[in-house]
Amino acid sequence: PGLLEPTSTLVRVAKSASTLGIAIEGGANTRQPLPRIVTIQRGGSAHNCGQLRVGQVILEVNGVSLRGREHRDAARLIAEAFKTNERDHVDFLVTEFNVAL
Amino acid sequence: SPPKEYEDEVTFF
Repeated sequence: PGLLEPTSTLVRVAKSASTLGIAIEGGANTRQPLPRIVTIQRGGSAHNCGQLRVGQVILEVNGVSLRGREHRDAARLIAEAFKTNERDHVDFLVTEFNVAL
Repeated sequence: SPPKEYEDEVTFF
């Protein structure tokens, strides 16, 4: 696909470790308007899952769009998704393309 | 120059 047709992938991360083990940058009103994964820590849930990659942009968390959310708001959403006991996993919709969809 | 928060805001989970 070209840059105008980015592919998105739904990744289900099981809460297999005590931490999610990712770092994100960006958010609304920054040069990176949707959060981008900048680190995946070995031994964390995301690393154990094996499907998340540094550079992927997170579009949704558990079906909730991150569009228009500033960094702290997006970070809070991700933190709460990992912390809640309602699910034993976190669903991320990610795209490989570093674009603002 | 880029927005300041772009450089500053990185959150680890």
